Amino acid sequence: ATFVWLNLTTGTILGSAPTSANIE
Amino acid sequence: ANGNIISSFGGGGGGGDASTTNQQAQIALETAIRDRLPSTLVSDRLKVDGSGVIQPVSLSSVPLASNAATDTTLQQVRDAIKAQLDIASTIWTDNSGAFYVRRDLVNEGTGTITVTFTDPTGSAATPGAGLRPLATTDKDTITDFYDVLASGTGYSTGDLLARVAI
Repeated sequence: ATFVWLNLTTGTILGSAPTSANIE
Repeated sequence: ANGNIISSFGGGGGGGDASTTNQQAQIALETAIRDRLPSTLVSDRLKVDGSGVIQPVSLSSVPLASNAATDTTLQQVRDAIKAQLDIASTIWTDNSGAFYVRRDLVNEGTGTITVTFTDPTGSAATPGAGLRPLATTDKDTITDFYDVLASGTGYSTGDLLARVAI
């Protein structure tokens, strides 16, 4: 599987996965 | 109308009395009017008969309202519809791993389909080898959503992130 992380608020693609502690 | 003919008043007649000929002519005229009224109304006009029931009205004799749509109006509506473009957007990728937005424009009038590719920012892009949809019928796309509690690279507190797994 491939993953892509999107920031829907800013409309951008994240270059790397976010730190797990920063999200829920 | 029969039986009403009087040659004169008081038997002798007098100046101004209607003559028998006068009255017969008048009777003939009124009879003609009486007999012709129904046929006049029936012919190309409001159709009525003696039943007292409203009969069908021919639309061909009803004038259009001043703001009614005409054949010209309808053709203008048709042309406006045919001039419309339908747009479909899908996400594609290639062997480089880059993402592309594919837009299919369908001209409703001509049926012409125009395909263009852009990068996610909307700039024109030229996909490389291995161009394929990001998700197809043999691939599942699972999207998980996250709220950002603390800022990091590419995101700030309060942003909504999505992890798309294919």
